[in-house]
Amino acid sequence: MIVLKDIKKSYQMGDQSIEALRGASLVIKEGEFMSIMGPSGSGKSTLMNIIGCLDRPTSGSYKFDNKEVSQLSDDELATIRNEKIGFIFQSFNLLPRFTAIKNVELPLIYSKLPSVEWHKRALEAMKAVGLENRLNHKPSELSGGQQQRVAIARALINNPSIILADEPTGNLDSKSGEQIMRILQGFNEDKGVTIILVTHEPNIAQFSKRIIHVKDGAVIKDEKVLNN
Amino acid sequence: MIVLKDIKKSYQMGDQSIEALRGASLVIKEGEFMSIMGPSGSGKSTLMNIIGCLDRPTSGSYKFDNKEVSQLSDDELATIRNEKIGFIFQSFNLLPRFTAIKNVELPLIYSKLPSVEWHKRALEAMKAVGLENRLNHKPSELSGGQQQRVAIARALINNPSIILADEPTGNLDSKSGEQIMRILQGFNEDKGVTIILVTHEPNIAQFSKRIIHVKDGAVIKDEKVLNN
Ligand SMILES: Nc1ncnc2c1ncn2[C@@H]1O[C@H](COP(=O)(O)OP(=O)(O)OP(=O)(O)O)[C@@H](O)[C@H]1O
Ligand SMILES: Nc1ncnc2c1ncn2[C@@H]1O[C@H](COP(=O)(O)OP(=O)(O)OP(=O)(O)O)[C@@H](O)[C@H]1O
Ligand SMILES: [Mg+2]
Ligand SMILES: [Mg+2]
Repeated sequence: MIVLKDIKKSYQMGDQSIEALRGASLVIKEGEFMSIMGPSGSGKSTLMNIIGCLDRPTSGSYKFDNKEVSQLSDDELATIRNEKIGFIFQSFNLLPRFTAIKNVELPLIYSKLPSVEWHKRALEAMKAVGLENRLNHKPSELSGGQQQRVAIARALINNPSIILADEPTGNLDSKSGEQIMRILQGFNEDKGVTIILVTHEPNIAQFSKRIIHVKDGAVIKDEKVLNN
Repeated sequence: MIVLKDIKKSYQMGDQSIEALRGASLVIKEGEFMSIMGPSGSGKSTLMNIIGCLDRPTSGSYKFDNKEVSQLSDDELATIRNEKIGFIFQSFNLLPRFTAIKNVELPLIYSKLPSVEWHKRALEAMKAVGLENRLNHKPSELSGGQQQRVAIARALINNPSIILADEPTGNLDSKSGEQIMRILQGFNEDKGVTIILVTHEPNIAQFSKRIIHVKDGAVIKDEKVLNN
């Protein structure tokens, strides 16, 4: 389903070249629940952005459902991003002038759901993450962990077939964090959703079935989670 | 040194009142190393912002070095913030148009250090957090954990007597997180700096000597850390 071969990403800074990814290769099958761990700055978010079709690699091949992503048109990429992928960003990326519930409703623009249904579905998502009494707060009127949970609810609202979660519990106490992980587990086990999760917390990674380790822009280890 | 008595903070949202703090009382002595833990939305950041003189309580008393903070002028408050307190924000608050090193230098405007010394001291701070090869990156050209480390370096640069750290390791792998905690421990043990740390990770709280637990806007538990 997702096949990355020798993915490289570099940034030009003046006369210096920053190698964010130095040849990452990875196969992720449909319905997998995988964690990505590794030191700060090792390339995890860069890898997630490429998988999520938000960024293009400098070189290498990325096949999504057997189609070479670099050959897809902007429209085809937009369709994958809006209909197939739910992305929980490390820095949330909420729209500051919209309420929490409006932020969560937004992706439904790309769904077949009639607009009279949007509020009802967004309300369910907000309840699932424990924010039913924060619907009309703007992001600046929410705590850090509440903003993170709005970002989570927004990523799940369109029933994506792939969820990319970049540090989804970084601002959550253990209890709220485990509640989120059980939601993700439910999507994986009940709906067969593929989940790719970046985390630095081993207890969170234990909810997944496979952990890949990234260091200096490459995959250095690939292990099964045994309690699962 | 810091005495909070029955601190309340509420926000008016239309006809509804949100009680972020419902009467928090706390005594923090000079040189203490204390953690604050509690569920998402329980009032930890609100408490930190009041202690850091960034926000005023709705009611209650806050004495800083025996002076009632609500009676201080804006100038006196600004002096406390700029000269005595180093604040590591949960959402970093870096200036997007300045490089990492420039962001770290900024608080030195309020110090007695001559400007020719600023770059040298900021460079030392960047080295201490492992970012000597990211000096000229803007925040958008840094990973989440690198931005967090710039925010940490910036909070320490003015040799504050109190460090307020709101989830300082939320985006860091365990190794980088422990490196940061050892820096904070050094400030506490070698320089007698008071450290107040919000964290949701028990391993991180273990670096401190006291943990207070917050729930629904009040302090519900106050415990000693025994391994220390
Ligand atoms: N400007 C505001 N207007 C209305 N409510 C607010 C505002 N700022 C914060 N709140 C509410 O106050 C409560 C406490 O917020 P605070 O940021 O202190 O929580 P926290 O303990 O730091 O949470 P987290 O662990 O998620 O960061 C939250 O329920 C939040 O929704
Ligand atoms: N726009 C950019 N220009 C230059 N360098 C960049 C840019 N974006 C990222 N980098 C660099 O690429 C490297 C990888 O960044 P990435 O965000 O993928 O790391 P990460 O593994 O997600 O880190 P963290 O755990 O801290 O979030 C970092 O060293 C970062 O400084
Ligand atoms: Mg990242
Ligand atoms: Mg907070």
